[in-house]
Amino acid sequence: MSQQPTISKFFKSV
Amino acid sequence: MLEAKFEEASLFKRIIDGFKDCVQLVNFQCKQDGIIAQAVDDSRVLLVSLEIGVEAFQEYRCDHPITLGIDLASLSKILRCGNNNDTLTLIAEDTPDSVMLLFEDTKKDRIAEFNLKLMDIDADFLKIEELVYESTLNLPATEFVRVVRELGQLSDSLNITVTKETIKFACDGDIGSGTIILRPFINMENPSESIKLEMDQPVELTFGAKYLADIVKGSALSDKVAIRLSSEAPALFQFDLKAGFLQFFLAPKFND
Repeated sequence: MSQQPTISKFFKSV
Repeated sequence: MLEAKFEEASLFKRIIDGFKDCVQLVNFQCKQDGIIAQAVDDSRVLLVSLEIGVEAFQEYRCDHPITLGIDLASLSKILRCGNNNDTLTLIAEDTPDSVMLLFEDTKKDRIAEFNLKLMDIDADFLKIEELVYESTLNLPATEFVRVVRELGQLSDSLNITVTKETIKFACDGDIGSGTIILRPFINMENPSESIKLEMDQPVELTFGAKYLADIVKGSALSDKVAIRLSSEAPALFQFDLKAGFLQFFLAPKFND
């Protein structure tokens, strides 16, 4: 099985 | 006041067509040095980042920063009205509740004006840090489209493995499996047909095929795509404009 992380794990809000 | 004139409406149409199917509500931030936009898809897996530099416009003026909150589905309806080779000018006041799209044919015999109502879109602006990538690929956009379409039929995941001399795309689904291997080469007569590979470290990543199917729509903008990959970081898929770019950052899938 594979997990799909979201983009907010990598980029933070300004 | 914003006045941004494209020499040909087709450029703005192609830009919007390049990402309208993966995000719908987008804040376009207009500044003195051009227009930028950023949006994340509903599943928050794909980040789209657009930059249109001043040189992309025939004329450009923006006295104060202006944010245009636009529903791309609505914008697309209006963009279908103008002809591809009409000029297209975007006009907005400093605190606008609508943006005007002005299409003029080259003889100025036909002038069409549309007003698009703006939306108040509550969206985070993400800080895109300069990531260190382990591999960078440059492919003809048509090749990238073909790989994604062909392998995407077999599985909902697509694996990319980059080694020193090869780029391998692979999928394994319920009905079967497939592999496409590309090797770098230089086409002297037609450089955009070349495949380039710069690799610091081998990398293997898996992506959701449905997101790649959205990303390939950026190929309307450029005959080349740059793909930058790094372990455990979002991949960057970039289509360059004459002045600016359309970038897609896609988070890879990880094994449990």
